[in-house]
Amino acid sequence: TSESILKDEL
Amino acid sequence: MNIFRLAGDMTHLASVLVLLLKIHTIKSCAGVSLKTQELYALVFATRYLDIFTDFISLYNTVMKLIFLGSSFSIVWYIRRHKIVRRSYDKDQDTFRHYFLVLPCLLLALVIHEKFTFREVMWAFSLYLEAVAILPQLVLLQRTRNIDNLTGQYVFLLGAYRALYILNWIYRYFTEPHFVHWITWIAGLVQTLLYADFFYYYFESWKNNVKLQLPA
Repeated sequence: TSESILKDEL
Repeated sequence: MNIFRLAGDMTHLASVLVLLLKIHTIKSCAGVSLKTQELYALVFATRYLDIFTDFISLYNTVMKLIFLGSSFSIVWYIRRHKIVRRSYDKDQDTFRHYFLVLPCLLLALVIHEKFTFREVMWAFSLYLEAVAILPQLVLLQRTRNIDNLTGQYVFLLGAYRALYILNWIYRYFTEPHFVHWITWIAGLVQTLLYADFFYYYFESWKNNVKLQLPA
């Protein structure tokens, strides 16, 4: 989902 | 992880290390904006609320700890270290925190992905990061003599932002449904703030003269 992709950035 | 993202993280890491090295070895924070450093500490504290609840990778966790630790130790050095604090240019570093923090908080309350504490804080951290460099840029403009390390610090930070944009472009074309307007617009605004600095940085580099920003 978009949310999990999002949170992998710093 | 693509090459742009990794290069971006590494320049971000390098920028922080350059600043810590300057402060730790020269025992001076001349030309460094405490306001910007405090804003970054707030940015990381509000963005990494998930550090102990959501595990993404060891790399991710370690980097988060480094950014949290380094930003708070830089603030500690400038505020508390008995030698370093003497070199702090308090009279020049006059930017008001709330002038940036309040609008970002209001914007985060209005524009976010979900109305939960963590999501609002996360959006707030993105908006605040976009403008957190402003006190530093204002200070650079006022300080007629910018030392090499401070110049390199700002340059590396700007490079990190530019590489993150390349990373998003890459991810947009390689990952399905990778659309994040909040991140992208805040990131783009942040990168544009460096445009002026970059111009003078490259000019001074090309002409081999000391970096000076016009008043």
